[in-house]
Amino acid sequence: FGTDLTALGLNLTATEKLYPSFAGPWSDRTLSVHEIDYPVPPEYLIS
Amino acid sequence: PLGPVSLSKSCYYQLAMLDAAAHHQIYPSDSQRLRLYLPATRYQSPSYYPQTVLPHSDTAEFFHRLSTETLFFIFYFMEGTKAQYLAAKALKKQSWRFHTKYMMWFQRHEEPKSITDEYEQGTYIYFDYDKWGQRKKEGFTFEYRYLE
Amino acid sequence: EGDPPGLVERTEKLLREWVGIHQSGQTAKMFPIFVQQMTVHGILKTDDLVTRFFRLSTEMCVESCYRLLATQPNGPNSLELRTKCYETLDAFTMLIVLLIKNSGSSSSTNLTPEPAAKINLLSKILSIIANVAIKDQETRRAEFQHLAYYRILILLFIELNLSPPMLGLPTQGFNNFNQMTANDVFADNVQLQVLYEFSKTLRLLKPSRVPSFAFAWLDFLSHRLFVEKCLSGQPANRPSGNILKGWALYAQLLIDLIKFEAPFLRNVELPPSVDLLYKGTLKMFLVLLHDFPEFLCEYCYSLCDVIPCNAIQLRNLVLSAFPRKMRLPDPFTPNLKIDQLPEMSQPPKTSALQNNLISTVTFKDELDSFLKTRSPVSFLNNLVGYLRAQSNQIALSLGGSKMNSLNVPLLNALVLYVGQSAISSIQPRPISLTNIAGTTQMDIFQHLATKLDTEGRYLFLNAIANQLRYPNSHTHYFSSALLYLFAVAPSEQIQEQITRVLVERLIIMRPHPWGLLVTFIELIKNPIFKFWKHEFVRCAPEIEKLFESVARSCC
Repeated sequence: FGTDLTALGLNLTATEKLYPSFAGPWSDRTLSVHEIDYPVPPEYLIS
Repeated sequence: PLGPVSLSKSCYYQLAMLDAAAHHQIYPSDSQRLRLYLPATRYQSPSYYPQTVLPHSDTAEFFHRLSTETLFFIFYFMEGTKAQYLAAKALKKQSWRFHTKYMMWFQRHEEPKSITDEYEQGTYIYFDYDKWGQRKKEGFTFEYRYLE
Repeated sequence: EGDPPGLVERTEKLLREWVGIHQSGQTAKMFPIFVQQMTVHGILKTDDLVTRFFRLSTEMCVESCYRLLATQPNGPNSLELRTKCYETLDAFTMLIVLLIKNSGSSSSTNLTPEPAAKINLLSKILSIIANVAIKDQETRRAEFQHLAYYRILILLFIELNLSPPMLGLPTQGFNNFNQMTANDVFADNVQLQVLYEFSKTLRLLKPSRVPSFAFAWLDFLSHRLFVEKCLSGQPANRPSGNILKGWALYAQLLIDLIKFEAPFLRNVELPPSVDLLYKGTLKMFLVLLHDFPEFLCEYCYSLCDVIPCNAIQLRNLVLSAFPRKMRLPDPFTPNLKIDQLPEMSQPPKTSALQNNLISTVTFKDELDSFLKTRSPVSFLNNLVGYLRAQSNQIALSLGGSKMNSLNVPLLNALVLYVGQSAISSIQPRPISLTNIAGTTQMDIFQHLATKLDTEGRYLFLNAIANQLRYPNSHTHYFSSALLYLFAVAPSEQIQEQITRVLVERLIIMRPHPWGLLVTFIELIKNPIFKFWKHEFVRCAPEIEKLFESVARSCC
């Protein structure tokens, strides 16, 4: 009967897109903002 | 009605390789830049701690409600991430401005004593990430070439 | 042939030095000095030496990773161990990024440095890394580990995309999503070339060639940045040609993945590792369905050509996609008059190549002639034989053996071609059971329904059911065609098989395509089909219960 796709940890009712915080095919959670590499201005890369 | 199809030899080889590969877990950190301060370590905290991402915690509105201290923490400890980007936006909204030479955030303490095309001069509050605290700086010249 | 004497030692020395520089955080400042070192060691003297340097460096990074991982052979790696692996790999990746960034002329006269040299160097390095991985798979086989290759490739992709300056592109990137400057369009074209190089590399490393890399490969395919660059229309009004090119690259990779899984899916009972890969595939498709339904609409034909008949849920996922702007009426609405929906007279918007399998000129000429004039009369009698012959020819050309089953893409293409011809000959009259009856197109479908054997007919009916999607003229026509074939079937066996093709798609967990639901509801509700009077509806208690439960949920 297939898989219950509503139980894969994806918020299918979300209005915004899922892929920006998609943690990958085998992760059961979405990424937090501090885990998402982002094109910040080079000056912010303090270290 | 199609019935099973016997697998070819190459399929059996592929399956054997796939079985072996299934034992080498893919970590979320495998595809993320190395985090200097907060590495992506999965750690089982007590179940009564929030285990999922706070709703809407990836929105500018959420960051606008965070305290200045929290925003500075996020800015300096979550470098190169969307969190740092959103923290910077929220700090700017609170009239902080990033000095690209000192790599610190400055806020006017009062109207500058002088303003030219190249700079402004006066008393500022700045956040010193070395000493981790806000400081007052009088007679400081904020050169616009260092304004982000 | 072997490397020049001393090259391995010099490469190792340089690589160690660079890892040390990277760990000190001085890469940007020390890079020019390091390049001089490379020059002194003669690494940059010829193209061949550059190639050897990158191959040797990749092999050394891979080896160091294997040595580290071997210190913890069992159980999940500790983060410390993983981080140690990353340090060497990230250093090597950053060296590649900086070499790419500084390659090619950037004379002060031209506004933007010549990116062609950068793209060429990127292409060379990516193919070197891929070939080292392929050789490693052949050598290590089950001992192969993805980490080194995956980390280098994904981080290279991230750095080249998150920091456009690396390609000598304008730093403002695409901050202003509302409109693109000429510079932005230029940058978008360059980033499309980068995307093309990475998708070419992923094709080189596709699961059927490097099965040990399959999980990492799917992780790369699902990575938010790769999905963004391939499929997203951001920034707004990006050149549409570039968006469609990104779609085509991504679609081809999805097809590579499904082709790898297909032989295992075909047999339903999935080995655990395939089940894990397939569950990951479903999850990725679910994200695509939610975020990029138009992409799935665009490529549903190509995807249905490779999705095996047993992968019903995956196929339902693809067929459930509909344009975001469209509002679907609830299929369970009592007395829903689907033929009055305005969308039902519009063809699905797609520019994807289709019917490309009816390329045999003679067949197409005869088909067109029969569709127009019902001659040559022999066309129908030869049709099944032709399909079998073509199937065998395609199988042999793909290096397979003679198939006793029909070629699915060929059958899909034929059904779609004939259906489109029927729609254009019926419209502007409404599509209805009355208007499709007695047409040459329906002659062909009825001939196939009665002359094909059970298996062939199952594939044929699936080809029709694959057209039951969101409200459009194809859904409307093929829904009517399936119901008409049920109504005029000369034997109950055909009616049973039509029912089976629909029901096996409905009893699978969601999602279900809109067209499938409205067709089945019509079948069980409309008294002209006498559905409930058929023997097969009660052929077994659980079947009877199944129909009643489906009927309850449908009605």
